[in-house]
Amino acid sequence: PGDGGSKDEL
Amino acid sequence: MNIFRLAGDMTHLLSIVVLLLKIRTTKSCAGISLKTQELYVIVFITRYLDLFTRYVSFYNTAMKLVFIGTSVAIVWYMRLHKVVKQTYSRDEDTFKHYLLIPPCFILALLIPLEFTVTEILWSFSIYLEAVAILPQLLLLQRSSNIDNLTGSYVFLLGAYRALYIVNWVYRFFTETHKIRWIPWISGLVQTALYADFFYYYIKSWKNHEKLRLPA
Repeated sequence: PGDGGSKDEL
Repeated sequence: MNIFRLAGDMTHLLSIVVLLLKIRTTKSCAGISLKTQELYVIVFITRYLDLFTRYVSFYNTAMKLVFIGTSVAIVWYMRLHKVVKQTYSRDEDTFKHYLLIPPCFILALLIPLEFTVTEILWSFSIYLEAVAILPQLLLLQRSSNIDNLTGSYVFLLGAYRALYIVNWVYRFFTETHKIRWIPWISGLVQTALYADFFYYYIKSWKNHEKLRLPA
């Protein structure tokens, strides 16, 4: 969810 | 995963290794701000709430566990370890860090990524991380002599977010083509707070002299 790509970052 | 983000994560991990090394080998946490470490525990816990609900990759899960585990361990050392806790610079570590929490939380309510509990807390953790270093920087200004491991710790901590900014630029142009205001602006503020430290750190390193921050 949320803006693309931020949730695979630490 | 791009090289900049990997370098950022490794630099972040290295900063924590250096701090743990300092505490364990010298059995001292002199010059380290307990308040900054406590803020980091809050940052990691509120950011990694999806640790058990969403699996991104082994790397992602492992690193989240390491960051939460080490940050708690550092606070434990500084608060409870019989030898280390006596070396805590209690009188100099006076930044009222709890005052940082309400503004970050209000900002997360006003500008969350999405209006759900996990996203509000994620935004809160991004905002809080940007200012979490303030107690540590204040303590460095008050420390008469900053030992090499402490200086390296703060330098690596600042460098990791600078590498993340490069990662965001890289991903914008190669992958997402999407603006991500929350992490980008917070990351820029966070890195900017290190600006004068970086200046004096690099200067002391080039001149082979002891690191000292002007009061």
